[in-house]
Amino acid sequence: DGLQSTLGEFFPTE
Amino acid sequence: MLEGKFDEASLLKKVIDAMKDSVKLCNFNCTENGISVQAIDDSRVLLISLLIEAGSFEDYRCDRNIVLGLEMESLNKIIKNGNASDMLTLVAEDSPDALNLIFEDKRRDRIAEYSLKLMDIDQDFLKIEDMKFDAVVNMPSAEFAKICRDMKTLSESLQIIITKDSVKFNSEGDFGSGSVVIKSFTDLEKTEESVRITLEKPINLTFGAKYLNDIIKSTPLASQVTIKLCDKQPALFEYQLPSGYLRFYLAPKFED
Repeated sequence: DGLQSTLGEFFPTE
Repeated sequence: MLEGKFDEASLLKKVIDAMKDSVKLCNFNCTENGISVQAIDDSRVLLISLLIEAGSFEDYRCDRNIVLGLEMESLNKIIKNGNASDMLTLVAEDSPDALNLIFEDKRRDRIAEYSLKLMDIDQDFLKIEDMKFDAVVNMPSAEFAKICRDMKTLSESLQIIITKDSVKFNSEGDFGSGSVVIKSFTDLEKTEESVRITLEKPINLTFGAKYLNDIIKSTPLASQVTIKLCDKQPALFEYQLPSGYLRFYLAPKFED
């Protein structure tokens, strides 16, 4: 029921 | 040196209880303004951002910036030993190898002191710019918690659909489906019971029910939760502290 995205896809790593 | 005294241990007890099942290791960054944490769960789907401002403490001083690497389960074990109504003081030296926690009973002369070994935690830091949101919902935190618990009995995913004046929580499972609709509502006498929806664009997003059920462990912290959503972006769930916040950024699910 849907693919779980991760936060790394939205926010760059410092 | 860090010395932060909470009038009641209950605040930190609730904060640690809300975080400990999502993240195992956290760097607590102590500055003159307060204590902040950014921590990401192992699956990198849920990010916790905590800010306990100096104003949340009865007394607070931090002469130099200090990083306290803490193992949350160990911290929780110690925190649970103190009573919620105890005064709690956190003490750490400038280059500490331990965090001291002192619980003082207000009615009796009982002082309990614990020392927690610190860890060297190498964590990467996600840069979260000021996000723009299409919809903001303020609602009673207990109601949001019940919806997340109820919907999880049906499915591992929870869909949040926001239109002009209502929020629909929808769950489609193998054996059935369910939904709860919440409408804007103002309770003038009990403002904490109110529901406020601010909408710029309609929202239709799906999240993992497991993560939402971790987020709602923050319910004892605040009577209201603020949910901020934007199409195809992580959602922000925020619980206000007396001075500061506990925020969760949750990555959405997408269609296969």
